[in-house]
Amino acid sequence: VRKQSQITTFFSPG
Amino acid sequence: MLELRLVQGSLLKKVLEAIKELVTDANFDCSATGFSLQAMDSSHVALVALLLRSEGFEHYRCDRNLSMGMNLGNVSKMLRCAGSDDIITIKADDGSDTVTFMFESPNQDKIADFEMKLMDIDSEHLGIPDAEYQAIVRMPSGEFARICKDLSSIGDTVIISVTKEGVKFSTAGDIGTANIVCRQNKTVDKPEEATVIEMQEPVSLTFALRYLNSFTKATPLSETVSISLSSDLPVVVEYKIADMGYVRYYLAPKIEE
Repeated sequence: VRKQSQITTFFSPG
Repeated sequence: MLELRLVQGSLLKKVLEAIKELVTDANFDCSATGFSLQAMDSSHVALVALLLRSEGFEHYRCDRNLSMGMNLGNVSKMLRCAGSDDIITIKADDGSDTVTFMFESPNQDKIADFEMKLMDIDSEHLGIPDAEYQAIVRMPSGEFARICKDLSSIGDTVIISVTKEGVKFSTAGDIGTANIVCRQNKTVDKPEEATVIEMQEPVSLTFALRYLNSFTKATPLSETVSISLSSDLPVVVEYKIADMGYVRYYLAPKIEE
């Protein structure tokens, strides 16, 4: 089973 | 004071159609560099980044950096009132809570202005690091749109795999499975019809098709699309806007639990 990851997991604020 | 005059106003209409399905409200940022936007969809799975460089406008005046919060559905309603050949000018005064869209017909016999209320939007700006991608696929944008649409009638997710054989789009659903392979094809009459695969190493990633389908709303902006893939990064789906900039979509992959 695959889970949807989020953009914020890869890119951080800044 | 902000005044941006775009002779090819239809570009702006197409840009709005390309992003309004994904994002509801967003800040448009205006600086000396250009007119830009970065926003995530409500579930933070996808991100859109738009840049229209200042050099692409016939007239570009932006006295100081300005961020204007807008509901994209409302912007789209306003821009749909512009004719496809109209010149569009975006105007705003410093500190104003409104933005004005002015539409001029090509022979100047009709001039309309539409004033829209701005809104305060809290949005975090994400830093997107430059990355070396394992594979970059360039293909006709219409072909990519067709593949995403066709596969979404079979399944909800797509596995995009790049090998030296080509790029494979696979899905599976209750009624069956589907695989579409596109091979590199540079021997075409026009460069925009080519499929070009630059691969450093094979890569395979899984994505939700509904987001990719939403990205393909940008198809009218460019004849070609580039898809950049790396195993530990969101895919980048880029539509270049001729002489002006780009719309880039980032989509987080589905990962093993």
